[in-house]
Amino acid sequence: VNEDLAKERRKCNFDIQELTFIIDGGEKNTIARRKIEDIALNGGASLDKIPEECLSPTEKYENAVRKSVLYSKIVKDELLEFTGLESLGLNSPVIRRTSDAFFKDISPFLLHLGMFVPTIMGQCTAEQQAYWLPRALDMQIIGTYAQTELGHGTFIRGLETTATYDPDTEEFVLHSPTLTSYKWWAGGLQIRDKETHMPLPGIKVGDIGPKMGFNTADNGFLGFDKFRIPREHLMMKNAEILKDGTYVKVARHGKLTYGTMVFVRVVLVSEAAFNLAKAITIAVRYSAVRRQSEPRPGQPEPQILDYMTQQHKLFICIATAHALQLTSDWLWRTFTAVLKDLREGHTDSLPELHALSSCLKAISTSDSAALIEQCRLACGGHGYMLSSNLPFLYSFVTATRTYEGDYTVLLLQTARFLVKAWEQAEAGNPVTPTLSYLCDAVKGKK
Amino acid sequence: ASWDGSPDGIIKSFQATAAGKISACVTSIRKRVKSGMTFEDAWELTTHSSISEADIISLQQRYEEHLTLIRPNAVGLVDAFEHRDEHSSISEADIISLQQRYEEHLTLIRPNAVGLVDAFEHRDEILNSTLGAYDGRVYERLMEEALKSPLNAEPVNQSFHKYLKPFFQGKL
Repeated sequence: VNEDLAKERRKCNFDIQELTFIIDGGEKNTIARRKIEDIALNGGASLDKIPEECLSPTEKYENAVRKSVLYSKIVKDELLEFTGLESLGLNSPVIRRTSDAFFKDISPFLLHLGMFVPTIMGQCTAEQQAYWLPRALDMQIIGTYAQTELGHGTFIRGLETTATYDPDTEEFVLHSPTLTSYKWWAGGLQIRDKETHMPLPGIKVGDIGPKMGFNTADNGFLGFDKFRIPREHLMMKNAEILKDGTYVKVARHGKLTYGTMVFVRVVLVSEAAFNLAKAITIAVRYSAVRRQSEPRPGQPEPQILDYMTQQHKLFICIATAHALQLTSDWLWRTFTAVLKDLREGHTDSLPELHALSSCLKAISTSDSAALIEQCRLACGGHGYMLSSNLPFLYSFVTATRTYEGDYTVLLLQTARFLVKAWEQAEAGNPVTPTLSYLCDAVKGKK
Repeated sequence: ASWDGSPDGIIKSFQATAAGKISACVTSIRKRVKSGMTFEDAWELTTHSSISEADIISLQQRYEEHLTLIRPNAVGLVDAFEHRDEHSSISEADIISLQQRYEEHLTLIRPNAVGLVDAFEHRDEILNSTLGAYDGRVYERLMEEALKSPLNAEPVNQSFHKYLKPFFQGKL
């Protein structure tokens, strides 16, 4: 170990383990995490002979698919055996964390596990879940999540893609009438033949080309030429189409159909915390090793961590990484409480969760991206090297600011909720606990 | 809100700021609607209130958790100090006093900086970084990775023979 870093560890005046246990949510979790990481990583399957950044775009993608398969096999054969699916959970932080050893950029299976599977869980009826979920979890099928159109946003009623129901065959006919109606950013596309992986007749799929990040996911365009899918394949938990084509609204609350989206936004706060924690770990350790300048003549170069300007850059990041993690834990607890309420038929807290997850997703991903960039700047020229991993972390997190609700759009959604809350408080009606301070403000006219 | 420079005071000042911003937004929306603007167009003016709200929740959570789990500490305070600069409206004297306390806290955190990031327990394989590995062999790792570059596979890259040499010789 580098002597400067060893010295730093010797002078630390708090119990590091204690903090690790808190971050992991308890000693038991820390022990389990370490064990899982040992199983997943000690075999060396995550290592690359040639650095990923030195590969061509096609080679990068192929290598990522190779490692996705390897990692999935490790999860299925070894980790699930060790922990059991119940306790591990496919979206568990440990799985997410460990996968980063395999993918410097992104896993081609990310959308399948991060969006497709949760959507099946949230939007399918029990019968549909019984059919699709085992196949999806066992990776017999790989799903995608095609929403945004090339020329349009996500306003569902404004989209150009059509799905016309044909009661004679009990099928939906999906069609992309214009270039602008093509789906864009779909990931891990699997609308292909099971054996040959050729696109099915009536399906136009392809890669959308190099991006700022996310280059190892099969993000693509998707067009339909009167492509038919069976009626039963529509996820019908919250909205149903009967055989004769009658539309039946099942959900008691319109926002229930946004369940997957809210779930992903909640998870993204943790994602922002995790990636910032990685960036600041890199920058602080580097700053303990790196020496620079000669503030006092004849004296050796100080560690750059001793400069207050460097401390200002870095300690904010440490504090924010912890803060985001705590906020993310709180948001997750709120999310699970709201889900419990929903199962019991109470939807009162859903608008608040929607607003909270919107603004926290916006702020955490935005702050995290900015602070990761600050970490890169704190590492000077060496931080500019792709091998520092800081540019990858930045490009990954800056994507999270954009997808699943852009920063400004989400703030506007929260604003709508806040203004309504103010009006409620003004009218003397109760407001949700997180906004209780508004009542005092209204009363005091401050 | 009572302002005493404490984390609790900072949170209260944020709440006051957010409430003020929301109030201003509501007033502004009503004025604009009265003057003929559509209700929807008026939403555009409300983003700042959302930012404040997110900051409050985030600050409150981290402060409460720090109180119950870790004890009030410099890390939580540094974060709160940082935020007050950006959004709160406080007096010049408050800012000078907070700036001094902020700098004192940076010094307090300094000995624990490496410990605080070690606590995340990110294994080297997960960090994937030449600069951030646990052993701190920064320069050795930078060089090891550099040597893996395909450009180092041969002593002279073929572009020299194809392009540079003819160019130097005026044969292009």
